[in-house]
Amino acid sequence: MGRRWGSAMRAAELTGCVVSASRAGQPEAGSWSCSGVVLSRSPGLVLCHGGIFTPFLRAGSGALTADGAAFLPGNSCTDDLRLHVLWSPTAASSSGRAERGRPGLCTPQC
Amino acid sequence: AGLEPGPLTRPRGPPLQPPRPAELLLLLSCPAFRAHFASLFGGEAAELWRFAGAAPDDEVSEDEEEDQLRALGWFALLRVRPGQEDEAKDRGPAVAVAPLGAVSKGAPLLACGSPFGAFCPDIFLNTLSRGVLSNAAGPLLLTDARCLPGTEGGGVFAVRPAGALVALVAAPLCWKVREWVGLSLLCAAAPLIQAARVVLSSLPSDAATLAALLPPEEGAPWGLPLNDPVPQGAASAVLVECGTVWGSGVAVTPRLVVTCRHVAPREGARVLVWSTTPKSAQIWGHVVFATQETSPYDIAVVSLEKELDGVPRPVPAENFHEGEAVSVVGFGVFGQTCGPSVTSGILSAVVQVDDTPVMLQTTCAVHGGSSGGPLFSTYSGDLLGIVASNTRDNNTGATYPHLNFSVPITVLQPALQCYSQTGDLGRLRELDNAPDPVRVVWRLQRPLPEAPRSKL
Repeated sequence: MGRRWGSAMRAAELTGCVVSASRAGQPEAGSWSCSGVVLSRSPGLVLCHGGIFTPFLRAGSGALTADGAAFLPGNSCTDDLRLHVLWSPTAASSSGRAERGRPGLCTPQC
Repeated sequence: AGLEPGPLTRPRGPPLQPPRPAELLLLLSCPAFRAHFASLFGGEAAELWRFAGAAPDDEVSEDEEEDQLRALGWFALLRVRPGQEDEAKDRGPAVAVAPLGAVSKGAPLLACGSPFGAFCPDIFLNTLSRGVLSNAAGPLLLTDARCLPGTEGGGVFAVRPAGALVALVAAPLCWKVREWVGLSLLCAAAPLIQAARVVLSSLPSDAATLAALLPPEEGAPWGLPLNDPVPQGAASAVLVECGTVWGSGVAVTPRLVVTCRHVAPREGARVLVWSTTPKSAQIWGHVVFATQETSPYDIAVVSLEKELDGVPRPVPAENFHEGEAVSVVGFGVFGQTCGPSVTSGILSAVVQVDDTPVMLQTTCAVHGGSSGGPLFSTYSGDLLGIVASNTRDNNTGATYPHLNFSVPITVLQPALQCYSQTGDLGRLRELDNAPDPVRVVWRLQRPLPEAPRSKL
């Protein structure tokens, strides 16, 4: 993409991540996931979208639109919330081999 | 879908490290974002808009949709458990943040997200998409970079300030009156991180120490300014209101505005023209010319009662290059409330009859309200054409914003010049008698007796 985009691409590669939320002990309930930004790697600090937390809010999603609500502490979610963050290593290289995707999403020949 | 154990060897780089456990520190929102969201998309407009990870026809329960809407402007700050191999060199903020307003409309942006979230991270993690800042209302930003469900929360980065975090994706897809708009909704990062800094500092001590890790805002100057002529072009875009219909237009001279016939169809009708740059102005005018319904060219010309001050005169292009970078400026999406939006793409086709360009197609996102607006060359800033329509599949009702059609300015320029110099409409009237081959090219514009037209 050329030098013009170099810094932006580097920043994106360094800070991009995926966040997944699930319920402890209930793998069958599935999980919710979204993208995020690594604000600091060590110690690890990530900012991601709040939508994946609505199923875990103790007071339900109504807490998000309560008057004057600008933030909710971490314990606003139930104790069975489990979070995982996946980010790419800091050094990018082109090694590796291709793998086909999983069922549920396909890339039809067109 | 969740983080699947899946293959950790990665076709796009070194192997992924196993996912790390994390804890939720806080959920936060940007009050200014939510206020702008409410004013632009709330109230009466709420019915028109849909923001969701799924298309309007997908099965999403009302509760789910309501949850999604409530959470749209909320973000979460997480603390990630340290890994063994955390290296000293990784300490400290991983990115700088662009101050609010540092990126101008039309400036290039890079979005980075993982479509479908944790599904297939070896393929989808950190997928990039390029676009521009299409519009801004405070910290509520719009971009035409393609974002998909799962990229919510992904970062959007600037070319200038180089590599600075500008925003996070709030809603990747939005529909207006069931038409896909082709823009993604973003929340500016600076006010969000500032809100996090304030809240963290008020929490017990170990959380407060994290406040120091939050990335700083990039100080000015942000390197050489981009020589982007688009903002200049955007200044000649105006909003045209005729009765209850409104659309976009181009001030080709301080007293003459070109728009589409379906925006201002009746000669003699009074029209109100709004310009927003360099300052907000409203000037009355009247339609001096509108092509016939049977003409292939959907064009109208408005003469203003007084001059539009300070609006730069666009330079009409003389030739077109398929594949060149182009930008469309139009008042779709927000109408008068927020100034024109800019979308970017390439000139995907120049359709000719007898070696004369008679239709331009682009990949810019063009949506309802954009018709009549200007199509520019991104690099030269020259005016290429007048946007006439995007595309709709009358069988499915699906709209394709990224396939749209413009009238080349070379078709209009001689007639406009003649009229503005002599007041003679003769050359404009010739547009009603375009030869048949031209009609064939523009045939999709003609009303189908039983189905709605592909109009903006």
